Amino acid sequence: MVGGQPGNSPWTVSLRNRQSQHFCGGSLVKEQWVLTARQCFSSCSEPLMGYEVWLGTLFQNPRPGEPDLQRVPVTKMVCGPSDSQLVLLKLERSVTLNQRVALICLPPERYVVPPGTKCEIAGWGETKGPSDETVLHVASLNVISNQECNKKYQGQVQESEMCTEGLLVPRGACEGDYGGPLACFTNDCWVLEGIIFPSRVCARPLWPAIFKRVSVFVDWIHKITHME
Amino acid sequence: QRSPLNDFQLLQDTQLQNLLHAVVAGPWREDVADAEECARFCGSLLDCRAFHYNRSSHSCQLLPWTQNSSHTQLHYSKGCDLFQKKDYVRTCIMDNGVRYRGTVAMTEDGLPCQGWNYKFPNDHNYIPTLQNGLEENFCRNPDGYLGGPWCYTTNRTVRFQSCGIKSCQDAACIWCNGEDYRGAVDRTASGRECQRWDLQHPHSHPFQPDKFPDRGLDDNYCRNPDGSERPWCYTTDPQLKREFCDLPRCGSNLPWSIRGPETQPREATTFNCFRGKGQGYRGTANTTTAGVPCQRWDAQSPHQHHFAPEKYACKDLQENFCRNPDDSEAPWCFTSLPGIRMAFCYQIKRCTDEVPPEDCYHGTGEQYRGLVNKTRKGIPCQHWSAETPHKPQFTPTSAPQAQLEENFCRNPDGDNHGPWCYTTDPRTLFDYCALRSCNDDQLPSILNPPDQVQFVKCGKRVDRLDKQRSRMR
Repeated sequence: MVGGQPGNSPWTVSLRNRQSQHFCGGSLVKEQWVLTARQCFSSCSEPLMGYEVWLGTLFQNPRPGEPDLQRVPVTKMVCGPSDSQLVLLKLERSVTLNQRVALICLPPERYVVPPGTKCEIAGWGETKGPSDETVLHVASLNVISNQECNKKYQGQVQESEMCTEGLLVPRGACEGDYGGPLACFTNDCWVLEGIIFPSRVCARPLWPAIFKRVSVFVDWIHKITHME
Repeated sequence: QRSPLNDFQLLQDTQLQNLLHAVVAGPWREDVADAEECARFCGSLLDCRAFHYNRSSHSCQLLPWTQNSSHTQLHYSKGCDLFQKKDYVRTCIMDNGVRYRGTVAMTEDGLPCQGWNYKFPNDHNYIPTLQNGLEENFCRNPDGYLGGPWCYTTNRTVRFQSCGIKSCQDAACIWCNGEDYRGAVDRTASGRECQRWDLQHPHSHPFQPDKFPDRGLDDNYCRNPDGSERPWCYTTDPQLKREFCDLPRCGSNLPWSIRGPETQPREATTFNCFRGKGQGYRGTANTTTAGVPCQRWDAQSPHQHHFAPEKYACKDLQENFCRNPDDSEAPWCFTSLPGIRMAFCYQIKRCTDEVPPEDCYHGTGEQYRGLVNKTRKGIPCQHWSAETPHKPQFTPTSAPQAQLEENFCRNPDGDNHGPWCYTTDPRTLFDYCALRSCNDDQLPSILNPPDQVQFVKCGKRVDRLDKQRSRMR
């Protein structure tokens, strides 16, 4: 996370590979389901033996026996619609919700976050600076319209994507943050409006950041979590 | 620090049954702490060759036979593990094979062995006992013969001959970096005994066999689960965590390009995209996802590392190209920035794993009545009227308007992402079909929902935690 600060984001989870190393972020959308980026996984059908989701800690490498840490194996992966670049991970069991672990709200179908809305991204990724990426970092970003965003990206931004404004001093996602949430505050709740997906660069000065727009795929999320 | 289990080979969820009714296995011991305690019992008894260990009841049963004994059969048995003494089941020999208790009964020239109980055609002074393991006509080495296990032959003119059983060291060689080595060497290059992969003592480690089912982390054999230079193991010496094993290379003097298929990447080679974890990626992307230039693999600055191209000949560590030599999640590289050691190259696209669409649909495909009957991954659809492998929520009876015929792709629930079907793969309930949206369609525009949106039981957090942290700082 470039330009962020250590902070709290109880729905941001750490995806761990078979050697328990953090490799991507994710968002807790149901007690037994995590939404993340497809790019983080090698295949839709690959067995996920040994992969885990870690929740309830601010530390990338929590000490053994940390009381708030929950480690839950991933049992299943469901790939989203082809243009979504999203996957849902089913956990072996429901997580325990508490002050450190919370569900993030899902947006209404096809909801468009108004420009100017204040949002946050969170992750344990590269900070590109003196800040310590071993603790969870959070950065605030303001939403801009796709029309505004497309001025910079020459029409490349699709409706299934959304943007936050580019700042002079770079602030945004970087290596290791992919799959994590863009959470926006609506009606007194934090809502998962975007997913950080691998882009060409970490936060660049004055370049808007692009996210996958969750509201376009929220019907799929509901369908999977109800049917599976 | 060695575990008594080191003398045993494990077959998980397996029971070994003797089919002869006259032969009965020992009673179950209910009072054991763990499998190591059973191994200690069995190891000290000459007539114990294997044991069952029940993981839930923590009990074990000693067995006087192995899977190589006559009239025995292996069975799947959940929760019950079978441990067999390595000396009885290993098909190669350690040292000069004095402890070999296998069932080879033929000499290296193909002569049948004479039974150790027989004095004809070759007379001898050996008397079979439990100690010397002289059994039937199996090759043995009761005198420590340097040529390994031998036997008297049934040919009067050849009194005895070596059986030519290979040493475990020579029985299997390694290609590339030995990720596929599945041999039975359980000693490091300095002669230390390996720690079992399924134990966490004397050294704790992340390579639990259950987590790495494709890495062959059997017992305490040398393996390479982490893209090291060659197979290795944790040692039973508390002072030395891990060490390489000394194993022969296969055809090591041939150049990589002509060594044969064993040396090729396990994943198919790709150049513009990557499949799976990208071990087969051989393209020229040379920056990280964030655009940071990669460090050359043959350089040790700014980051020191052990991935020297000459030691990883099969991994094609050319220039500063993104590669995956160690089973990481995707191609990666060391970066040219001193502050960032390594990073993934996620900007390389994944090769599509979808089959070409065979038809198209209008709108969201609720009116699609075509004949496509497979998913975007090419999996055949399940019939809408079938109940296996998945019990459908939508059936021809429950949704007659959707015309759920045979196993054709349909959209009975108005899914925004197009027609779908239940799949014939038991692991995948449903998936979208090998269809595309027809070109003449106007994409539906995003609509704003009603102003008032209510959320329940989500999206709340206690920001006090942040404040506590600030105060601590």
